[in-house]
Amino acid sequence: APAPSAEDLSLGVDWLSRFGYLPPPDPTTGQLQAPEELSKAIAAMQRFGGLEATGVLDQATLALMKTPRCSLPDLPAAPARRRR
Amino acid sequence: QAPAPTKWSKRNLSWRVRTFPRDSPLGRDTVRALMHYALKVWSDITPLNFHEVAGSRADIQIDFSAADHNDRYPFDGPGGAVAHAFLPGDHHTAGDTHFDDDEAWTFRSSDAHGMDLFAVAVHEFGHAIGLGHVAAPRSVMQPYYHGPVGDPLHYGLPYEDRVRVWQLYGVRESVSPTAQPDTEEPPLLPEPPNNRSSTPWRGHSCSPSLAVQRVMPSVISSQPLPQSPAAASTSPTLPAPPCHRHLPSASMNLPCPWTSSGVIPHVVPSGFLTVAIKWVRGLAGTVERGRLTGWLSPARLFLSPGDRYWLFKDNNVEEGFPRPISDFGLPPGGVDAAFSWAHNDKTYFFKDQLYWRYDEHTRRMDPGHPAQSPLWRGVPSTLDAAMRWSDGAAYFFRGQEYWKVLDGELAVAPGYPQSTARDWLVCRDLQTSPESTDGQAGAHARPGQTDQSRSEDGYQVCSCSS
Repeated sequence: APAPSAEDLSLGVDWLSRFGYLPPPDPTTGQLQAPEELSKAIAAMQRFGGLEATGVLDQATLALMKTPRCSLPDLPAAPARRRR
Repeated sequence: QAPAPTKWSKRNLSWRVRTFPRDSPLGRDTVRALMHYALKVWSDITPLNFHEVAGSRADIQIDFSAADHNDRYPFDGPGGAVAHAFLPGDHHTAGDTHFDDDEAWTFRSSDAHGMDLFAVAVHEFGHAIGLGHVAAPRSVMQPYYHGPVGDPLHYGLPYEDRVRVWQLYGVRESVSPTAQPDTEEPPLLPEPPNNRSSTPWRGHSCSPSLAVQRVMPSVISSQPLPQSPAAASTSPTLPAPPCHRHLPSASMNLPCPWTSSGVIPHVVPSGFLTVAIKWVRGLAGTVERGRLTGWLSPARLFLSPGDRYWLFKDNNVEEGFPRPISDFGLPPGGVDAAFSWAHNDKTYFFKDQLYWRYDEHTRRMDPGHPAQSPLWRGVPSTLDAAMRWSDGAAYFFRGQEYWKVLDGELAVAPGYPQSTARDWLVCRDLQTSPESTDGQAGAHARPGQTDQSRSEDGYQVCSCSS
């Protein structure tokens, strides 16, 4: 599958954070999400939405992200990581 | 780590639509009715009871908001996030439910692009009572919008959702966990707004035959409908009976005392007596004189449209009601009037030319009753209605007239009877035919009265200060 565009990736990360699949990005460091974390989050989202859990941000996943829905997160908000 | 489930510790929950959609084809009554049915989906199978309230305090505040509306979940225009609700808890927003006002909310629409309000509301109210999202594709708590879920009057929750809500609140007594929910005939949904006439009923608002009850801090005044089906057929059509608007829980799961007796209530803010002058389409039952009776003992309101009575606390029907009026030792067939006299803490019931006196403390009829009416000198021997008003006086109504008995007195005040229509309904021309009488506050109000006349939400309101 073709790699998602930067725009789709940004949309996906934003969406996954918004609905509880990813911890919110750390505003102090601007730390990006690790690829493994992102893939796990996408897989969890796909499972929740009834898609095959590939962990890849494909067109079906993006379409699901654009489906009208409730604003509440699907998973309890994951706490943001703290620096030691 | 799953958080502990949140749920309401109480079982009676109030709700209110605080703001309505701005540019929606759905009328306010339709929105309210859809909210009612969406909540009923949950209360049908759990011991939860929902009742609509008019005041500013409600457990579940419902809003139609757009964009950022000062919570953590800003809306994003059409599509995307369409609604959310807050889980139960100690926070002041607990239970509050917000719908995106930028969505094209629909009901029974063939438009595939619209957002079915009932379907979304059922989901959101699931949150409002403590349910989170689930992945199960058939669950109504699945987070994605999949279109309408069917007719609100016949919708039943998927089994998975029923089990989850039972885990929170248990099973409603009348429901078998393995059976379909009770399919008792629910009240009618309002027709779409474009099918209605907005013409107010111009009935006999100035030739009243009233049942009245002052309810702290509100007043219910009920006016029987025209006596014959012929009169009904000539009346314009108006929305369905608004009983639940006023005493919500009375009509949700229990028979509405007013509509079952063919009487329409109207409750208004403190200090005003309002007469309902709405005609209800299709409701052409004959109403006999005095069929609706109300009386108030300390903090408790009783309403009786016949052989049974309902006990209200606040806006809620107490459990176990209605009960037969024989509880009070009253005869079958109902009473004409009843009221509690603060002077001696006794409640008086009137029927024909007899009256009974009930002791609030011993909870029994006083010996020697029934006795011959009237107890108060000058009051007619038969009554349509009676009540105690905020000035401490007792008022007795019969026909077109009323009598006033000052607090603690045993005789009618001088100068009575007076005209009910003129003094209570502020009718400007008592000789005017019903067709030309609109019942609104007239131009000849007595000094000291503050007239208010307005048409609100399709209702004509006629009020006067006390």
